[in-house]
Amino acid sequence: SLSTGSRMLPRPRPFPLLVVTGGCYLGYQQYKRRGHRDEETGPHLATPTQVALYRTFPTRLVSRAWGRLNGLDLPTWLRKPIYSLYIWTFGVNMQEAAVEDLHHYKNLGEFFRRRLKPAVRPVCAASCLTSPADGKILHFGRVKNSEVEQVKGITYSLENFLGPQTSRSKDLSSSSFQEDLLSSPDNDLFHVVVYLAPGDYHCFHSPTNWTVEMRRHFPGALMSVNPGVARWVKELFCLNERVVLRGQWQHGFFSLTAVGATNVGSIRVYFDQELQTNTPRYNKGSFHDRSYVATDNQVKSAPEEGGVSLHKGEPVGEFNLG
Amino acid sequence: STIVLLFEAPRDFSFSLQPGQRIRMGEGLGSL
Repeated sequence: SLSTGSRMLPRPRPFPLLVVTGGCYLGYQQYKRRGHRDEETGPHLATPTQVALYRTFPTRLVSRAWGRLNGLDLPTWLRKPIYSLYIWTFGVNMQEAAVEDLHHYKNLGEFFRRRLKPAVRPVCAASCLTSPADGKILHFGRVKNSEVEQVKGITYSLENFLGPQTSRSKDLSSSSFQEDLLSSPDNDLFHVVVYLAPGDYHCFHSPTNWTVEMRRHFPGALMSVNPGVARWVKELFCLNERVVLRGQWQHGFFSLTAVGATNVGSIRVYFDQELQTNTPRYNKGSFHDRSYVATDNQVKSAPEEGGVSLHKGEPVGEFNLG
Repeated sequence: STIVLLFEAPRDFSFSLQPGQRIRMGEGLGSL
């Protein structure tokens, strides 16, 4: 039986073995070299044609259709399996939700807007600036030459992002857009980008005590804003639909911008009922301003006369599916 | 979705963050 067994064993073939292991080794070396090259030259950016192609996809239409679909009430027996799949896929922590019973949420849109238990997000009293949302820090730092870093090495123009200065805030003596924003030459401009993943709590709160003086709504594309796309599409945050709230805090200029995405295309600001995002029609490059400060020839309602005062941790708005 | 904060602060403002870190609403971003 031993002699029969040895006849059935395959003969060792050193040449194919050498080719396979050598190929794997060369592939690994190539992969390592590419990684180093990416570190040296920065990430691979989409060409203008690739971006234009991406923008031809009807992302707004898809987003609204997605929103409509998720606004349909689910039968009670279907709620638990659908939401459980969502929870499992995106790692939602339901123990933090104000209502843990999945049958309570009529549709996925409502589930997406779920509130949290009051004590699960204590607001840091020691810090003058706190996170406005749950998420991942994509980038942060100092703004230089009126250019903001989207991810490391990829910048976008501050002016394209915020839009032109209003005549009220424009200082003719300053030489750059960035300087126009600053109230003191001893100060600098800083930025932080927080990315909210699909499983995150999607309301945003005031990061500090400040007064919102105006809102600027930029209708636009609704490309994905996940970190991979942010590394690939330059000026992504200037192309996508967004709502800029700007005003003043204890150190001068302050702004909070909510940027929409394909799945999460609409933005709601609780104190601004006029704001409507992800609507079917818009003019490319247009934006809509609303001032919360009464001007001389404009009489506004009492709470808005000096702008909208927000306290650190106070709910400001939310993102919605579609 | 994404939130971008842009703000003016004294030059000695420093962030207490790491790129890619997870953060929760209300946690400190930086201080003076």
